[in-house]
Amino acid sequence: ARLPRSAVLKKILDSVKDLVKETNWDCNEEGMSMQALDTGRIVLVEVMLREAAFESYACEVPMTLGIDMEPFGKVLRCAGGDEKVTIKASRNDQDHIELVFENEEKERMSAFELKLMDIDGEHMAVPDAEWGAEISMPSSEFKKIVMDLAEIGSDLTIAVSKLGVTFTAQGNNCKGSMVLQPSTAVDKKSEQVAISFTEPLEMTFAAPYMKMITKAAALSSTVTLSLDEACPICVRYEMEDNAGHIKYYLAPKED
Amino acid sequence: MLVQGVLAEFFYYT
Repeated sequence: ARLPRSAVLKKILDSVKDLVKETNWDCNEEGMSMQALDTGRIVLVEVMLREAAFESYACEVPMTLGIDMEPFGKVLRCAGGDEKVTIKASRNDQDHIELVFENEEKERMSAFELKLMDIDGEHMAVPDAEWGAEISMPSSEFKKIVMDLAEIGSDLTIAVSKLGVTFTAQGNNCKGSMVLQPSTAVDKKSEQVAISFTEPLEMTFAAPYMKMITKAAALSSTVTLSLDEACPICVRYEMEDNAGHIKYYLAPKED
Repeated sequence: MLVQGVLAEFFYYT
């Protein structure tokens, strides 16, 4: 599997490493994907890197690669963001993978081996949901709102009504809320805020977890929040050019 | 007082 830029892998690693220390990557002809729960079983993260994300991709037999994020991160730090990355996994020797970084300008090539782990893979089935509300907005804006409000309090409430979407945090000494309304005057789709809902709803989530979930803003200019009463929120980042997505499910806080 | 839910309450293991 060859990626035109290592930056994509670096960003994916950054987006999951606070939640997941080790995970199985499933490789098949469609691409590479992973699903993992954090240790508290509060967040589920799913990553899909489709064949379209790669400059070249071949997977003759489906394989599962058990990756330890820490050494993987050390290896990836050796790659320049614009260097090409080739990942090689051999079906005859499933003990390790090879990673080759190529800098075409400098005619430099570096090669690494990463030992694979035998990870007991847990897999969760996510039922298809009919969401009560969906919000799409610029990912940078969502990140700023979450980062700012997480400083105010550890509970982040998201309320959707005809007023728009309201994000509220309450701490011991202060309380703050931010309201976004659907944007009509913005031309660029990536800068628009769109809100749809059937009934008004209000749900509360742990702000520190939501902060971790905003790391993926680096992968996509937009984010979609899907909510339904008393269900986990789904926060979805679609990468450009059908390259894939990263999705997080975060369990709500309840009475 | 709100308590943190876990995903197993909503999803199931396969």
